[in-house]
Formats: sequence, structure tokens, C-alpha cells
Amino acid sequence: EDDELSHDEL
Amino acid sequence: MNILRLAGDMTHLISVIVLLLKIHSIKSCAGISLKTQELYALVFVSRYLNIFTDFISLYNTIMKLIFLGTSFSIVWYMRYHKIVRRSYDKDQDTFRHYFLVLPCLILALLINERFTFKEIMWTFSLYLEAVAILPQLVLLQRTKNTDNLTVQYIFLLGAYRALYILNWIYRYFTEPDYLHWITWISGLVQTILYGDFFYYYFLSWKNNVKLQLPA
Repeated sequence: EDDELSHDEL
Repeated sequence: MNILRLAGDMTHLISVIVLLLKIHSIKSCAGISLKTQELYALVFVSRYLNIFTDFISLYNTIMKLIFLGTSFSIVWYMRYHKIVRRSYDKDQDTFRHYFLVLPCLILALLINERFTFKEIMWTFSLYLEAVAILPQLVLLQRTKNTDNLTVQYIFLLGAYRALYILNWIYRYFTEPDYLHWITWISGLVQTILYGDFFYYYFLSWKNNVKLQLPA
């Protein structure tokens, strides 16, 4: 499942 | 996390502390745009919807909580604190900030990396953050006697964005597959909006005079 992108920046 | 990113986050954090310190210690929010502060609160709410679902790091979670908490407390102070709210330049702070929200939402629906609720809200927050400073810059231009803390606050906010750009450049060259066009372009637009302010900031610093934007 590649629906979510990981956002590691604020 | 690289040093540029950390410096960017710290500059952002210090900018908020400077603003809260001004409000809390001298009980005044003169020269600060409530419109901009409300937009920032909206930016953080829509961006940090993942706060309890995606754990990235303790640092990340704590910083998110700080930005959410401080942005809402600033809005609260300016709207409801019985002394602080009297110093708010309501008649000068007339930018129609609602007109910024809808175009950003539409743009986020049209241009995004994934068509999911969280991702669209994340993208919306990026677009909105890029333009959220506009009411503040307009107010700054209208205010005759801007105090130093307000100027430092705006400078630190601009510096935070500039440091993030350097961080993106660094990450692009050091991390494989690090490519985030939407984030980069909105961040660049945001930094460009500060261009004029920075120019006059450095002039006032060089000539050692109070900053005043030309009308």
C-alpha cells in the first residue's frame, strides 16, 4: 500500500 | 537530520518564542497581524493531521505539539486576553485572509502528490504557509512605529524558510530519491515574498536606523 507519503519535515 | 534543517527548525521556534515573549511580557501585540496568526494556526492543524497516526521521531512529535500549542495561544491572546487584545491594530489589519484560503484549497485539490485526504490537507498547508505572511507584511508597511521585536519576529520567520531551502538542496544531493517539487516551489515562493522585507531589513541594519517599509 503506497497511499501514504512520509513527511519527516515540519 | 542535517544541521541546516535543525537550524531552520530552531529559527522557526525562536521566532515563535520572540513573539510570545513580546505578547506575554509587555502585554502588547501591536504591529502583529491576527490574520497571519490565524492562518498559521490553520496551517499547523491541516499539516499535522498525521501527528498521532505516523510516528516519525520524538523530536518531530514534540515540535509539532509546540507549533500547534503556540500558534493557538497567540491567537487566543490576541483575541481574548483582556489587556493584550486592546493593543491589536484592528483597523490596520484589514487583509482579506479568507481569500487566501480557498485558492490554496483548490490548488491543493488540483496539484498534489496523492489524492488522499491527509495528503491534500498537507499540500494545502504548504500553499497556505507560503502566502500566510502577506497580511503581516501589509500591516508592517502601514505601521509607522514598528517595534524591534516585531521586526525580529518577521526576520526570523523569513530566515527559517531560507534555511529550509538550503536543507532541501543538501538533501537533494545527499539522499537518493529525495524529490519534493511541491514543497520546494511553495517554500521558494514563501521566501521570495520576504525578499522586499529582507532588503529593507539589511538597509536599516547597515544604516543603524529603525526599519520602515516604504508605502
